[in-house]
Amino acid sequence: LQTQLRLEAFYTFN
Amino acid sequence: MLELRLVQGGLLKKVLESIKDLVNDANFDCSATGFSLQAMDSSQVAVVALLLRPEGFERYWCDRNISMGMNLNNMAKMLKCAGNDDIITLKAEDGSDTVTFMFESPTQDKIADFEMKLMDINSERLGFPEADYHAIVRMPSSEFARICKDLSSIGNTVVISVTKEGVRFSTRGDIGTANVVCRQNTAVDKPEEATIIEMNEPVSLTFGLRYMNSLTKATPLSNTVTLSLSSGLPAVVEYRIAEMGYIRFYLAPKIEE
Repeated sequence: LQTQLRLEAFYTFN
Repeated sequence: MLELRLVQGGLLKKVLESIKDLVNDANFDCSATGFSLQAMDSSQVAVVALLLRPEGFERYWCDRNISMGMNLNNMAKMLKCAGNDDIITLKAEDGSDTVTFMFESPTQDKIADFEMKLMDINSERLGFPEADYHAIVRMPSSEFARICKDLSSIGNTVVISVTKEGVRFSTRGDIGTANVVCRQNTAVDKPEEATIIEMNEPVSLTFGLRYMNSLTKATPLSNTVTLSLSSGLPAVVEYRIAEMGYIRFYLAPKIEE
């Protein structure tokens, strides 16, 4: 099963 | 006050066509750095980052930093009314809730202006730390678009793997599997036809083809595309806009559970 990661998992909001 | 005059107006049309399906609303920021945009798609899987530097404009005037919230579909509708060879000028008065797009035909015999309502958009900017990528692939943008389109008729995801062999694009679906391998190739007539692979470490990442196909709409902006890949990090897909800047897409990978 594949899960789509979200960008928030990698980057922080300024 | 803001006034940006872009002789290659067709370029702005292409920019909008490449992002309007991914992002609905976005703030265009105008500062000494350039005319820029950063926006995330509603599923928070892809971010588009655009920069058009001041040098690329015939006139680049903004006396203070301005952020203009626009509905990209509406903006694309207005820009569709400009000819591909038209000169496009963006104008906004201080404190105004509208932006004006002026289209001039190359022979100056037709001048049109379209006024569009701006919108308030609360958007947070993502910080992208500098990353050392395991592999960077530069290839013809049309080839990359073709591969993404072809594979999406077989499967829903693409595995992009870079090894010493080259860059492999693989998919799997109900009807079968597909693999496309592109090897480094610098023996070409024109530099933009080359495939150049810089690999520090082998890397393999999986992405949704729906997103990949969406971002290949930027293909008309550049003859080449650069894929920057690191295990466990979003890919950066960059289309350089000649002498002006770039459009970059950050795309989060899929992982096996």
